Amino acid sequence: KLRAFFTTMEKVSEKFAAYFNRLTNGVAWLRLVDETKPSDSGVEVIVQFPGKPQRSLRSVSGGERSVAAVSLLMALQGLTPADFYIFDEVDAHMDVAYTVALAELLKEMSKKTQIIIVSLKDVLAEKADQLIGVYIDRGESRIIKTKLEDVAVD
Amino acid sequence: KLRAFFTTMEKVSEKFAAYFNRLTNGVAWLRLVDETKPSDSGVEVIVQFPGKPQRSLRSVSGGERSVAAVSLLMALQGLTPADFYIFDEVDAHMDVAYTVALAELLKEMSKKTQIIIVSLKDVLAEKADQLIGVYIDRGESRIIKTKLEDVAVD
Amino acid sequence: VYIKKLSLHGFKSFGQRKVTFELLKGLIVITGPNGGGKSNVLDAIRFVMGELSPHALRVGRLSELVHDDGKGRAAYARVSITLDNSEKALPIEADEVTITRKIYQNGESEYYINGRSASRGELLMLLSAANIRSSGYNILPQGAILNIAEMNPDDMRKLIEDVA
Amino acid sequence: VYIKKLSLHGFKSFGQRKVTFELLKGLIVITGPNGGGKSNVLDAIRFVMGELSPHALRVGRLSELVHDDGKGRAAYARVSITLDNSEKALPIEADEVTITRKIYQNGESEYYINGRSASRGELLMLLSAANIRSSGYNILPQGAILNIAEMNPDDMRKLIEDVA
Ligand SMILES: Nc1ncnc2c1ncn2[C@@H]1O[C@H](COP(=O)(O)OP(=O)(O)OP(=O)(O)O)[C@@H](O)[C@H]1O
Ligand SMILES: Nc1ncnc2c1ncn2[C@@H]1O[C@H](COP(=O)(O)OP(=O)(O)OP(=O)(O)O)[C@@H](O)[C@H]1O
Ligand SMILES: [Mg+2]
Ligand SMILES: [Mg+2]
Repeated sequence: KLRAFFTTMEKVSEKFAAYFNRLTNGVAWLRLVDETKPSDSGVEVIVQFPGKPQRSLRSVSGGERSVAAVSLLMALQGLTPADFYIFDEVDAHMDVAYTVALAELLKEMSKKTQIIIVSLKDVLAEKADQLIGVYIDRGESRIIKTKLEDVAVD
Repeated sequence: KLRAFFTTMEKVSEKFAAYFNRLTNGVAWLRLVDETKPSDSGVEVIVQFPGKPQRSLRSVSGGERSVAAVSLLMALQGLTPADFYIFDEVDAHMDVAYTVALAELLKEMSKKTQIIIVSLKDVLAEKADQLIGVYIDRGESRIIKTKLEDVAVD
Repeated sequence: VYIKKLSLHGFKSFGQRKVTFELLKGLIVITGPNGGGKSNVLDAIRFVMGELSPHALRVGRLSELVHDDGKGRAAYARVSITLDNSEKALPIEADEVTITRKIYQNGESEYYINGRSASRGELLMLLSAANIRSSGYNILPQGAILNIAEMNPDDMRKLIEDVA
Repeated sequence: VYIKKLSLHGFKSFGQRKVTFELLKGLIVITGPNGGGKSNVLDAIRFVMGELSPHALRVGRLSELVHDDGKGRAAYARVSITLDNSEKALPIEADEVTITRKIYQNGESEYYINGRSASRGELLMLLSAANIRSSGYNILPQGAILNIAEMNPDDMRKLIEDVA
């Protein structure tokens, strides 16, 4: 059981580092809080953004946390792959640079896995294979299939 | 004490309704959960967006909650006015329409009250009397005073 | 297994006029104004996969999932999802599997697999063959991203142990 | 009373090179990339107003407020804020009031009002004359907007009673 835990932690840490590096050019990993108690120590998430010292995930900025959390989630999902992802406004606190990096990563992943993402940002909509607008009409939700140029912000 | 509570609740409810209507064209108010127990009943926040039935604040969408919460906060603040507001990315989940409405309201309020708002959205930056960019340079935060055309997204 | 079709009828903000999404296998972006119904689509997907927690579906009680236009609630809410099964990841002899869940005002649910009435347990068994769960890490609700970032080390350990 | 000037020195991501904001009385928008230091500016304003809770300043312990460039922490962090007092809302005979707070690595703080050393209590008394508190409703940290929306009815009642 303990061996299975360490193998899994190792795998998640590696995938996490790969996704995080892809999105931010930084490095990231998982480590035990207390190396002397391997069977019940907590696990800390460490991130190092380019040009900055390493920090625990809990003490970085809002946008930095979003980008790290998405990377971690993809790493966890990688161990028991399902064939689709559904994200709801994970880009809300990300700046343009991270949103573009996320859009590019998702576009690439979507060649193998179906990815559905709810977003209010054009940067995401531009990369979509399929863009669906959801709105209220006479008190009920309706949908329209659109291209980006159709939903251009008025 | 009870009379003071009701007077305050009335005042907050009125101001809340005014700000909410200004941002959404809808109506909103505060009400006691249990009218039969005025001295210890909880207070519910009710909102009604245009073309929709009335709902409790907890059961509307993410963006709808943001816009209602900002309205409520301004109403509460109105009772003990300080001379400045500081908001950190309150527009993160708002769509363009609500962000524009918020920007216009803040612009108007800023004629009497200093308003400092952290935002990643151009719609807010365009209305600013003063736009300040904060970024990291060689491991330290620095600032630049900018105009919107200087920070245009590359 | 990917989602080919999703149809909502009387589910939350989706009313009497049935709405159907035909989905591709690539990158699908759902956009639109605040309060339009985008997150309700995610709720519908978790609902049809057997989700029982009202909190996870952002309601107080399950009966609140049924569309309410202010003048009264519809009789029931119904969501169908069609999954691609060309690689036979789901133990059913068909290229497509359609799952339907219907819920009435009293909170009672009915489940159907390819038109045949089924129990919730049977549905969960079927989906687990392809690693599909309504609370899986592949479905991330609005705002949940920040919860992951604020997790304490002990919870993070449990998370890794779960996946092991 | 509005904020005319704010200067940060060794506070969180702000390093040895002092940074000064000269602020107008209108609408001020702070923007910039993720991790740049925008929210740290808000933390600095709450800090200089006497905030004692590490959690409210988004750190584990107060000593973490001192700038750390990876090679070691600076000796202290210092924040000064200059408030306009032309309407004499603050009980001081001056058109401007500058408050300074300095914190050392050991977590000890020093406070100054217009250059004169003062206690935290004196500072809080001064600010309360103009309804200024580090935890006031006029300061809304990142993400706090959703907490207000999720408040339960009993908490909402307490909130109204507080303001009464
Ligand atoms: N049973 C119901 N009947 C009718 N409307 C409902 C029901 N349950 C929820 N709603 C409404 O559905 C609307 C849309 O909610 P949803 O959370 O899907 O919006 P959204 O598009 O995700 O918006 P945002 O961009 O703000 O996150 C809300 O205004 C809510 O009041
Ligand atoms: N004591 C410290 N020394 C050095 N850097 C610090 C210190 N405390 C926090 N930081 C760093 O400050 C950076 C900026 O944080 P802040 O939350 O202000 O960013 P932000 O501009 O608000 O970003 P976002 O747009 O993502 O919300 C973080 O990367 C964090 O690691
Ligand atoms: Mg939503
Ligand atoms: Mg921030």
